[in-house]
Amino acid sequence: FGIDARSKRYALQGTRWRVKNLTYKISKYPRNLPKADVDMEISKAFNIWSGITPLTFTKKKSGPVHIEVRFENGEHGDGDPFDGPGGTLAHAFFPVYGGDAHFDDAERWTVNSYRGTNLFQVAAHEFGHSLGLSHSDVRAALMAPFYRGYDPTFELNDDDVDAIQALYGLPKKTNNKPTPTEAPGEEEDAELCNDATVDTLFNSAEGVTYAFKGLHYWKLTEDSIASGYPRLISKSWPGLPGNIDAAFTYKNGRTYFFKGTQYWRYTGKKMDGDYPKQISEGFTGIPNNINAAMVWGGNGKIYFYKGSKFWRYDPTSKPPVKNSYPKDISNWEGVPNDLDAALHYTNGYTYFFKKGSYYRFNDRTFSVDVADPPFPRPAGYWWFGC
Amino acid sequence: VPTLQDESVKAVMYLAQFGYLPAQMTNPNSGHLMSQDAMTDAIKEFQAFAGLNITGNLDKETVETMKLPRCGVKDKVG
Repeated sequence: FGIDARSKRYALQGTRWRVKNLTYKISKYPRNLPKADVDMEISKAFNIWSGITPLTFTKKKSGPVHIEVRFENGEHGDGDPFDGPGGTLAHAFFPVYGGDAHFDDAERWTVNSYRGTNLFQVAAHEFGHSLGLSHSDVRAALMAPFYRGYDPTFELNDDDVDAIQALYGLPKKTNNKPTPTEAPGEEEDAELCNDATVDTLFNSAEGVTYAFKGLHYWKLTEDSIASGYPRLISKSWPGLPGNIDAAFTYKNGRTYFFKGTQYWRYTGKKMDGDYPKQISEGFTGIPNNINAAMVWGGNGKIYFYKGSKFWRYDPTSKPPVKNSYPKDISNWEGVPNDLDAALHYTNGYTYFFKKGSYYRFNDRTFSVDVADPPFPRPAGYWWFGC
Repeated sequence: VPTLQDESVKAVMYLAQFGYLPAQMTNPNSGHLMSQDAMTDAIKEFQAFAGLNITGNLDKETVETMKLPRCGVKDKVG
């Protein structure tokens, strides 16, 4: 922030949602307002943001959601107690901290009234935090920290619009014409959201994350799935079949794909030399028909998973697989057997996927992370924008 | 160190709650030592953010602004 009017502006906290289709639930209502009014005002507050971005907000009655809304009194379990009428009206958590929004139930929440505290305006502000906005020092901005009283002609300030669009971009065009890069017909029946299971996930040498399923693949972006997908694997990786078992990119920049007894090596999307080769030839000590593979961020070694066992492959040592392997997957505390995919993601975390769910692995504690909502979480929500 | 008047104690807690002073200062009994300069700078930052005259003093306008209803999220996030 500057200290003169010219440089006043919004502030981004630094995290945002990777998916665009967000869900919310109101798990604790205020004592002094009819539920229907609360539902309406909260929905209007979310619509403020969905109207100027590609984001959508779907209300759920229960179950895992992205943003939980609660009306609470005093100390309410997050270490940031409310202070009774006036003072602090509400607070919310940035996406990296879960995105939830809490409102002080000691306030007199009102609708379309100069009396009390206007629920819609405060909620719209708090959801700005839930989406990744910090406070703005533009006094007229919604994201300014001070409540400015009921405004019957409420409008977002340009500063708020600039802020949220810096994070999520503009609303999607609603034209029904397929985008020119739309994949041809048969791709349409390829579906990631029906059960959100994948054959494998891997990062390319350029740090792009791809999901493979059957004959098709999707490119994952920061937020969700890139538009214009799915596409056919064979069109982008010439010579590579569908229904791949596992894939990873090693620090030599090569990407290795595994299927049945064979493996392929690519530089980018170009096959290196004459592949496929036998896994027993190129990865001595590794079995055929593996479930998943990844390069673990903890030591840069290659890990293969099959059934209830895992192998560690180190190309720099002889033999590359010590005879103490295989070991039980249960060593990776909380990770299930019979995995679909394993991924060392660009955020530094290790993720395991199985039948539409995923687990975030904490390399420090060497166990699946303890978080709220707990793992496993639905991969469709959190990864594929379903 | 001069003992802080009640108004100043509230101001220190407010400035700490919203990110202008170290978080430990939200507890008035923390015994946390702080220089006058640090306090002045924190007041100036708050006054700049809130669009007030930047005096570095706990003047009337600043104290009144600190009483306004507001969002509980810090103004300055690490």
